[in-house]
Amino acid sequence: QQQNECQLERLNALKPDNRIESEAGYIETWNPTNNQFRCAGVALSRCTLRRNGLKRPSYSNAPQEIFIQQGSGIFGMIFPGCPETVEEPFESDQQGRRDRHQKVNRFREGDVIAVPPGVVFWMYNEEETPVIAVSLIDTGSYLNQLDQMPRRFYLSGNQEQEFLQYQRQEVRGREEENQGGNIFSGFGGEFLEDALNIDRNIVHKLQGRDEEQDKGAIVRVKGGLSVITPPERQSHRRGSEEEEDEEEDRPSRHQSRGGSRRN
Amino acid sequence: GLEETICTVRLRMNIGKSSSPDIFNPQAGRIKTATGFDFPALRFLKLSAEHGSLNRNAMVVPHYNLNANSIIYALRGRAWIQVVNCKGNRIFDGELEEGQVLIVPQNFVVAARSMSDKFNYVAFKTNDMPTMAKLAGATSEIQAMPLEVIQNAFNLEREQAKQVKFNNRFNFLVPPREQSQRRA
Repeated sequence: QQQNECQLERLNALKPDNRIESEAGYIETWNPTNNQFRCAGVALSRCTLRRNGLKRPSYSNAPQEIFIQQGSGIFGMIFPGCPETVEEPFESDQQGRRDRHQKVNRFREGDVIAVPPGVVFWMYNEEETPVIAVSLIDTGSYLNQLDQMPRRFYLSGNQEQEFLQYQRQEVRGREEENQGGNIFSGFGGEFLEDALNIDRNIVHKLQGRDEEQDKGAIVRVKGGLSVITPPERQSHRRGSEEEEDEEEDRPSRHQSRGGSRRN
Repeated sequence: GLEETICTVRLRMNIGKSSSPDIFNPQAGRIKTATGFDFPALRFLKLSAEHGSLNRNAMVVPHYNLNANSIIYALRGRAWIQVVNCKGNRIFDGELEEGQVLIVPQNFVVAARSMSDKFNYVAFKTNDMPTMAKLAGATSEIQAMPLEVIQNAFNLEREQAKQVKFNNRFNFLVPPREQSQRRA
């Protein structure tokens, strides 16, 4: 921190000052270079996902705390080195490849989601009600070994990351750099072909080269996302408190097609 | 009890030319690490180290350190290294050779390919329990994601998403085409 950032004589209530539109939602941000945010060592953004909106996988350089202001859906976090503990009960193709992945979780209004730095996070809205998620990035955390600037590393797409424009304002005079890339887009095609054992066409798609830029960080999943999730929990009202109990034993495949709210 | 703890603490651990590497592939090479788990003195320092020895054309798939900066010092030979930042820009694309150092900040993605018969390096990491996330191969982020998320996030056909997810099971490898050239 610079010396003067917390010499605040006056505080202001702040609204988001930037909005980036995507195919199935938008992300609003507050300027993290504002002295009040710098003093607190945090950055804030608000993400709105329309129905069937998938927030593309990304990670950040500092711990995140996400509050679900409205809506419900599913999210995934990828913990490096952990096994894929959720698997399809059948082989999905003739080559015997069955889908396996790490746990997928549900979220609903009022939830707080804790995302460690560097851990890939994605979320999806299956309902008609838009999901509004307010995300705090604690750039002042000891877990962040970079500077105080929040950084979002996207695994896919070619959208501009939400805090980049403030960073550009900070570093005036520097030549305009390429922008709107994901972490695969920076690698040479041959590196990725060899690392993933895939052909050049797929590499181009991973790098987001053939994609129109207005898809953005939140893409629409045609027909709804179908992933394996644990059994649905039923909610029962007990007095004034809502508690979760009663779990079915049968595994299910989460699917959100059509308009039904719950299965 | 000080003499049983601090006074007798182990202050040395050999990670070069180790006979028990943590990662070993006869074709690609070996990697050995010293972390706070196996070398407790590092817990106080909040630092760790990794020694790698890569055979010719061996590749370390794109990966990043979640909780540490990495300072890579080349001990022998040379390797081609690419580093990518959060904007998707390649901020290093070149050779790292004996005596040179490359600093890879936390969360920046790096991949390497050995260009000499042996490329040996030591990487100092600014965390005693560094965690590495891989973007290809076993236990990678791609493999841990549901197929439909990969398909929609990357705008792929289903079969293409399967290839991305299942085609490579290795983090440390000699690419198949290099293997066939070597055999020829």
